[in-house]
Amino acid sequence: MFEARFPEALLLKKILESVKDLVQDANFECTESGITLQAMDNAHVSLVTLLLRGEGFDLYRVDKPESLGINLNSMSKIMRCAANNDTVTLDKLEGADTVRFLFESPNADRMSEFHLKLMDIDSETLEIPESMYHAEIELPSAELRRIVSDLSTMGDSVRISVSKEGVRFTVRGDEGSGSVILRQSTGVDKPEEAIHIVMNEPVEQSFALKYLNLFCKAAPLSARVQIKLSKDAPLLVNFSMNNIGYLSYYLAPKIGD
Amino acid sequence: AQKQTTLTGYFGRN
Repeated sequence: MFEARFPEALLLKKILESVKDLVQDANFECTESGITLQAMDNAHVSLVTLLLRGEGFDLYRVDKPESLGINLNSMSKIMRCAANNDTVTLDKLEGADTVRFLFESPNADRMSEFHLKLMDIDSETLEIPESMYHAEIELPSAELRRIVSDLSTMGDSVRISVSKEGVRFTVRGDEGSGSVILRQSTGVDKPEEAIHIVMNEPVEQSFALKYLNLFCKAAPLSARVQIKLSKDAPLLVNFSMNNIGYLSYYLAPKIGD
Repeated sequence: AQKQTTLTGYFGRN
């Protein structure tokens, strides 16, 4: 028996919106400590990792670890049938080939349930080494979304350079070029708008804007985002969800000229 | 031109 109750459907809806355009099918690994998901896009250029801790749920019970293979598009269609403030209970009996979605309105006067067929997904998990990053930047997630969207008007890739002057995002395209520079915030008036830059070493790498735009679909999950860069490692873009867990993305760099 | 790398070149398979 597996059972997990989300206090609000909205959180699960936001998570799905942030993942479903990168990954079609994924295994939700449910263990005593919580739910995790790790999946790459078809091109193996990006990877999503999700952690939802058991203690972040209203109710969480796993008798035996379960791997729920789910088509995210189907799950997203079902989740659209939930009101944002409905509670969502996912449950699966041992040996069952479906997972049940139970939606309950806040005053318990409406209940609906959907059963989704589970899939056998042959997924390969990757060993992600604990990297020492050359630079770490924390900024408002809306700011990152804006930069990525603005620069996408001029080209396909962004060069991110971290130096003493700050962090610079540069795009070059057939019509011209553009850049945005962010500097470490000095005032602490509005900590939620602050930009923090920790540079251990200057670093510069290029990334496909197409993927960064998809990652920024997670901006509604978290007011702040962390991006971490190393010379010889994929970019890490991390959205923390308070005490519940996180949604992280890794992106392989573009190399050469 | 730039070449897109893949993650499998950086992360080991489990």
